[in-house]
Amino acid sequence: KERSTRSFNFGAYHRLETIYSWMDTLVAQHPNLVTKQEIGKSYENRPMYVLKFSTGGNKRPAIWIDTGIHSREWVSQATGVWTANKIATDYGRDSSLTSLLNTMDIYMLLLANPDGYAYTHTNDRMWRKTRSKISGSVCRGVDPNRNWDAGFGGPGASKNPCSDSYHGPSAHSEIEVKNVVNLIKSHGNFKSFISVHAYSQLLMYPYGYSCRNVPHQPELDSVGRAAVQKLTSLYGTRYKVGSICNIIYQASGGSIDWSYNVGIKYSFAFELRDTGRYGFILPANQIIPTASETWLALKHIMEYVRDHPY
Amino acid sequence: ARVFTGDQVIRVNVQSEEEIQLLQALENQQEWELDFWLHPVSTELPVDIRVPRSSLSSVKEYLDAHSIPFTVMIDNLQEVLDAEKAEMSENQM
Repeated sequence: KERSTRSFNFGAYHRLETIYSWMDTLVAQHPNLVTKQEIGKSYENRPMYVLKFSTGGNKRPAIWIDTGIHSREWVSQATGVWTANKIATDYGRDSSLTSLLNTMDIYMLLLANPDGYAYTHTNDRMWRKTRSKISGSVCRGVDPNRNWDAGFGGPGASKNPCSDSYHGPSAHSEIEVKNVVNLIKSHGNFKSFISVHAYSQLLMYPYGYSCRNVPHQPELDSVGRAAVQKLTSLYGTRYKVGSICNIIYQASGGSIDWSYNVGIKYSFAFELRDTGRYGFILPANQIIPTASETWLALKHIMEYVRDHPY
Repeated sequence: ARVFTGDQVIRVNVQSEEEIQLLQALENQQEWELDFWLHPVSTELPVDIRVPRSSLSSVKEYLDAHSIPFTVMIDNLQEVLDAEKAEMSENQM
């Protein structure tokens, strides 16, 4: 097993167990900055770990980043691992990030759908949903990004348990979603909520469940465009920016709609590389370039959040 | 584990509302077991569909019958997965 973060290959896809043991080494290497917190278990009883980056204080304003909620989108989990390491190693070196972490906390959930991720390694690489059993159906799993209490069950999700966008029996029925909801609500001081998916190269803001503009649409749009400009500057990767409903489709029960509606203004969703040449099977040699360009956008958003307290 | 030998991922650049409806009809039928990676929503966005080998001819006939042009993005999905798996085991070694 790859134990030391120094030899860990960030340019490769890893199994769940390898990522979990890597988390321990990251914590061990940065004891004054990174802690690993279990926020609950998955349906199949796997622990769900959040990496908390904090330099002290109590319930400081915080930024949430999750990757891998759709298990087959492997470049998102891989980008999450690379980004966690980047934050840990750049603290103290990058003045902007250091100033951010001296006033805010960052929480990262790298494997937001652990059962689904394990299943893509053992049974079905194309699996997207959770692995929960649905009473009355032979099909399994709920789309964890249609299960949030935001326009739940509305257009843009399926009520068919066999569909890949099945919204589930009720809002927050999936324990993987409930664990995150409980953490966000009990903390109560998150200022930004960023969910990372793949593919299509998009940076989106709420709403997905409705095509009407959110009150802060102009601000979110300009922050998104500026962030994408930074991303594109590295390798020329082109992104579109807009609300979920307007640039892809109406999608109800999405996580960033829920986070926006509970008052977390700076809510965004990324769809990383690529535009479809490989789709979900992005070659591992594109992990580091993808994570590097995404970092420029993530950093821009986090700096903006730092500089615009509310 | 599930294998995807001979499965293809095809891309349709929809040109009209009518084509979107024709693709949405595909989305709703079950027997061809289509996996829409990008859904038919607007003429602005492409539609990507993973088509199991057993359904390839029926799907292509359907698209041809409605003169909906398409391209093949991934010719044999299992080949790409095998390459990914080989990379992973090499890395673990």
